[in-house]
Amino acid sequence: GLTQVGIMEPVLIRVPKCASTLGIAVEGGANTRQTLPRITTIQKGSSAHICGRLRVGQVILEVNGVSLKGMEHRDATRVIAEAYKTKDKDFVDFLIAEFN
Amino acid sequence: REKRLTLPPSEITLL
Repeated sequence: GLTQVGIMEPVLIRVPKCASTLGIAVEGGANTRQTLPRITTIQKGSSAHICGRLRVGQVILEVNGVSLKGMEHRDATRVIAEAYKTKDKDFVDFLIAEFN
Repeated sequence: REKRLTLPPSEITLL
């Protein structure tokens, strides 16, 4: 039979802004070994932690519909920070890639 | 001859 190994399945995760901080640490970006931002830490008590759906190791493909592909670390993290800061929305939508 | 792609590690940012 066929065995599926490491299929990347994009998942949309909506994180409500329910705490003062988003609370994720990310590494990566264009021109590094990790070409898309990858979650390395989730801080306790933060919005990401309370939401409960983000996980260490997940890769962020899009933020509020904006693709992070090709963005260097500084630009990608700025997109994430501004999505959390804006008062236009009381949530941030992440398109996440996770291995199933 | 083997060609290796060496990219630098990334910094980590807390958001």
